[in-house]
Amino acid sequence: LPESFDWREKGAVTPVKMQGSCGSCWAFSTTGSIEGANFIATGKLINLSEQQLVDCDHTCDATDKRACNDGCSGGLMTNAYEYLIKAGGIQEEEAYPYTGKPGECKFSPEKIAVRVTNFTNIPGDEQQIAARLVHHGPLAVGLNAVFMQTYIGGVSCPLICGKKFLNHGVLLVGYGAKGFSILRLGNRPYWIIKNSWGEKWGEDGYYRLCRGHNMCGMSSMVSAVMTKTS
Amino acid sequence: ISNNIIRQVTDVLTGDNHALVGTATERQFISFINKYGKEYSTREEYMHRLGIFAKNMMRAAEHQALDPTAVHGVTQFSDLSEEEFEARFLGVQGGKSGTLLGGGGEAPVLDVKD
Repeated sequence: LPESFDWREKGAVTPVKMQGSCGSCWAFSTTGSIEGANFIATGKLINLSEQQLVDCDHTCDATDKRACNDGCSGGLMTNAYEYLIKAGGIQEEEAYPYTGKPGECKFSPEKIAVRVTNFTNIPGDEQQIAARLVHHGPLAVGLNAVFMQTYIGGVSCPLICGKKFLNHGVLLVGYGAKGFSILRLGNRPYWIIKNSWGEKWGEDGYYRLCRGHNMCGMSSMVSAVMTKTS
Repeated sequence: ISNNIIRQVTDVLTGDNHALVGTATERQFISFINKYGKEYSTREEYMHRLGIFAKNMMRAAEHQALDPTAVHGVTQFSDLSEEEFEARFLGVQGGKSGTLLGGGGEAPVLDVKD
């Protein structure tokens, strides 16, 4: 594995998006992982539609029937993959633009831009996650966002951060080897995370989180998606 | 006896955040409003948001102490309570139960030695 790695430099990541006042982070995390997987398969970076998921996906988790995708009220990335496998695929952002409000489903199967065939959960070992990230592409991640409301920049390495209560969906796009950490004496590795709160938040829309400690539960809910090339 | 009763004249009793008016916190709040183009329709709403902003400044200081390698402070979410922030900008369902595997199964373990 390389010491540092960043899918943004390789053109696999679309510009930072803005979910607005809508709990649709799960949809942005899902589209980000599909955009990356499709780029690696085809060499083309296509901006995909979150609104299709917000409007049309009401899938419930196979093991917990209470965990259902529900537009701006929240959802799960794994549910969204299940929906996309059944629906056939996902449209482009331009064809089904984001409004930030739940609405009537306007999905047109003939306008599918990327087809989803399968998905996997990545074991909660951060070396495994790094290996999957490098070999497979950006990964959908769930984490505890308690420190993100006040985050401005730097490597976030909180002394206490809940690992069990995961409430935010983001996209893992890379990692770095040397982010300075005073308390942990010297340079510490970090993850590079794409968020969906616009470019004005964090480091141009990105979050750097300490690597190697399942920080804020980031290694507990990691998934990768497979796309079909035509 | 009535002459000995001390009448409450500060806002602690009413909780309307008037004690914050004219303070450095309010000046920071005005700067925040200008930076992020915030608009509040009534004076009551302004005072309510000012109170939340003051609490969030304390929260940012706590986060800074707990997370010294990052920078914490005023963001576009500084006028939202924790509950409002969670309801409007987060949205992973079922996160309390930890990993939900869905129907995807688990990826095979890769060799990561060396």
